[in-house]
Amino acid sequence: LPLSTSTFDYSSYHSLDEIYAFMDLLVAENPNLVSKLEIGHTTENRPIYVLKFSKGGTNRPAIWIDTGIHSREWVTQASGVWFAKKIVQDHENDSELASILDKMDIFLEIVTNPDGFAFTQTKNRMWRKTRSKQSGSVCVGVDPNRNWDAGFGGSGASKNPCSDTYHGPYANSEPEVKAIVDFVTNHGNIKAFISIHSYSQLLLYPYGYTTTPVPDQEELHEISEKAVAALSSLYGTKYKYGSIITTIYQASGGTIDWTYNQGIKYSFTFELRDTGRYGFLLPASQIVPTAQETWLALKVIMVHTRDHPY
Amino acid sequence: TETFVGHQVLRIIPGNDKELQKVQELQDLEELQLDFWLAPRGLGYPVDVRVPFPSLQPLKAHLEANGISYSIMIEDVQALVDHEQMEMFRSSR
Repeated sequence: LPLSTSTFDYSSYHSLDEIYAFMDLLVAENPNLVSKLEIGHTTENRPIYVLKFSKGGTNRPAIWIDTGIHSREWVTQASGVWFAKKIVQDHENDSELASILDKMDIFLEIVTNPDGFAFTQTKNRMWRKTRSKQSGSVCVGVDPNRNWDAGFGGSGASKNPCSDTYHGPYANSEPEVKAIVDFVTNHGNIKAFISIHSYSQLLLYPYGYTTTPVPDQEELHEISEKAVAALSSLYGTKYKYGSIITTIYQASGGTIDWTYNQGIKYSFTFELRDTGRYGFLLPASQIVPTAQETWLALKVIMVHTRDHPY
Repeated sequence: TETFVGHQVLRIIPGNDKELQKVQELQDLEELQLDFWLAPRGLGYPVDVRVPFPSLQPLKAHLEANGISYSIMIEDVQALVDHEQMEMFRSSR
């Protein structure tokens, strides 16, 4: 295992164990800024970890970022590792980031679907869902981005356990989802929630389960426009942005529809790049540029959240 | 371990509503075991679908019979998976 997070190879994909070891190294190297929380256990009893970046205080307003909820979207977990190191590296010399952390905490869940991720590394690289068993079906797993209590079971998800968009037997049936629901509910002071997927270069905001525009649509659209402009400024990667249902398709039981309905106004989903023809098999050489451009967009959202307390 | 030898990823860009509907109908053909990487979402948007080897010919014939153009985005999925594994192994070494 690497001797430090400075020798960690950010331009390569890593196993679940290597990512968990990286997290422990980062915490050990930065005990005054980073801590590791265990927010639950998966179906296969793996721990679910969240990194907390905080300069102190209790229950401060916070920003949540998660990657890897769909396990085969490897560039997202790899970007999450890079974000973690970036926050540590820049928390003093980047005035914007420093001022965000002066007022807010950042929670980063790098491997949001550990069972699925381990499965992609051992049995099926194309696995997307969780690994929960479904009574009455030979098929396994639930789409963790259709399992939230927001339009759950509606159009835009499948009731077929063999489908890749199976919504599950009931809302929050998946421990990976329930763990976040409980964390967000108990914390009660999260002001921005960003869930990162790949691929197709999109920045999305609620809703996905209904055509009804969210009350804050105008503000979320403006933030998206600025965030996408910042992202594109680095390597020219073209993004589209808008609400889920108008930009891609109807999707029910989605993460950020639930978080928005909990009152977390700044709820966004990213679909990171494939600007070429690799899809989920994006070459490792593109991890760092993808993470770098995404970070610029994340900072726009975080700065806006800092400057618009509610 | 699931292997993807001979699997291809096709990129289809529906040019009109009729083509979009035909592509959407593919999602219900479970016997083809299609894996939609990018699901159909509108005219002009790419639909990327991983096609197991046994379904390749039937699907291509179906698309051509309906005049739906497509391109081969990934010639052999397993080759990319193998390359990715090799890179991971080299890095961890």
